[in-house]
Amino acid sequence: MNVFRLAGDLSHLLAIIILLLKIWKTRSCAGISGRSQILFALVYTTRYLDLFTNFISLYNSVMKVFFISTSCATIYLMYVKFKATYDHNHDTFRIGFLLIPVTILGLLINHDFTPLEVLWTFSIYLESVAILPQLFMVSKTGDAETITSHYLFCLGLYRALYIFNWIYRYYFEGFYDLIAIVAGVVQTVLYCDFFYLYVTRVIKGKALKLPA
Amino acid sequence: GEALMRHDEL
Repeated sequence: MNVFRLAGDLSHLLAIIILLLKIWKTRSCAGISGRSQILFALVYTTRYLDLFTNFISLYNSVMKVFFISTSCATIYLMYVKFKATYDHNHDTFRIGFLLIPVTILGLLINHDFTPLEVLWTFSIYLESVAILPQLFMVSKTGDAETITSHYLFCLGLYRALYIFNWIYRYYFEGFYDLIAIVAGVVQTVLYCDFFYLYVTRVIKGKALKLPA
Repeated sequence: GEALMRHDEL
């Protein structure tokens, strides 16, 4: 565990707390892509199956359980409790376009052709693109609530911090995982446009409106 | 081993 890794995990944790608080306090999931949330739930459930096979640390297990349970809770809030506020007209990204290639890639390029490893790899690839329905939704409506943009910023920052963690681990532990690194870089690059808008607008107290 | 190092990350 290094400082980048810890900061990344905390940023990830904060993103999820912001999202749940936004939905709970405003009693609304307007502006949130249910499709991205389904993909994230799929990411966590397929990656953290190792909870049942090997124990790493209490920190590790607690975080994994947290990510799985909060992603299921988010889906419950969006599709059951606050269903009426779900903006499905703007949430139209076809997730099959992501799921099919990611499944094929997971089957072809993995560390080990075993169910657990293929699912782990699938999860890494899927996570890198899971935000696309959400970014598509923001670009379609042309804006995002400030709280939603804080959520997106923390979620994007988490993987960017992991890149520094991987650089650190490469130099100090001689460890690197090419699958995670390539997917993590792709994931971070997808947020770049959003990061630019966040820094130039939201930080200065303006709403996140996309240029026409 | 290496798999454990990967699975340590979240």
